[in-house]
Amino acid sequence: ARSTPDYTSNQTQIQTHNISEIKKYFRRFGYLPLQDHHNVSGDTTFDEPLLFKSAILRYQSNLGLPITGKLDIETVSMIMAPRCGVPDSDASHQSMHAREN
Amino acid sequence: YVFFPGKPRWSRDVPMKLTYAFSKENLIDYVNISDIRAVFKRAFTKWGSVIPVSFVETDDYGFADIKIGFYRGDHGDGEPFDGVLGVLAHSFTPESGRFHLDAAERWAVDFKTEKSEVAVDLESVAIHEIGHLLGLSHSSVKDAVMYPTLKPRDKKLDLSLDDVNGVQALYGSNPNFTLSSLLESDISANQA
Repeated sequence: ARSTPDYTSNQTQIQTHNISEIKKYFRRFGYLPLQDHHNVSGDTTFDEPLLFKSAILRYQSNLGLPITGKLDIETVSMIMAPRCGVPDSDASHQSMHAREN
Repeated sequence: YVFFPGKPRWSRDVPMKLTYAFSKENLIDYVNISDIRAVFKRAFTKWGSVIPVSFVETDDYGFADIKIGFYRGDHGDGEPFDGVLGVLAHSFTPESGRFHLDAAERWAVDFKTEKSEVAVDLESVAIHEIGHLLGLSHSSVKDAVMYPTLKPRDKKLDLSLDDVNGVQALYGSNPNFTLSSLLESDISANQA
């Protein structure tokens, strides 16, 4: 499935069904903090959607994609593509390579 | 092109010589080792043709500057591999020299004989990871070898101007390098 992403479904379905996987991907490659921001009640803080949108924008910019700020087909297809495990340097969060140095 | 934070690079006397070796305990058994060695020799030569750095294979794994191996799952560096496709390989910034490929991938040195739909071109990945070992991070230029994704059965074997400018900003230019040779390579690749 990873090799041949086939998104015939609409964008809403992508967002609702795969959002946690996409967040995991963004964390893995440095676009989101490693942990969710929670308030004292344990709820995700209100700024999380902003963080997520910012992550999408940075990802699209770093990968040379159209900068829409949305999980469009092109962006999701890129997320599904096989890739190098080195985090993207401009993703702004700490990477294993930053730690290495 | 993009550098890693702090712009790390290898700091050795010029002309610089870096050695590389394969981990004998961490190889794949379905590709001949001589084919793997030939692939990596071509990949290192490609970078060495544009910067004043030469790469020499050694049998002395312990003392090699660059240590290459195929690993599966959690292999002890805190960055476990994830099985077929997903993450293909990773390497570390100068002067660590660690170069890890995911043993779960179906690595190909020749797509005429390797028919798997999920086969990944070893030489393309080797060229990309050597860029990291030299100090280049991921580029947003889609034609660059330092672009982070590679589809199964795709190849990306030619350094782009973006790759060359990036690595030469770190190490300077190989005196034998000419821009025209790079452009000729680009033109032939485009025609192909």
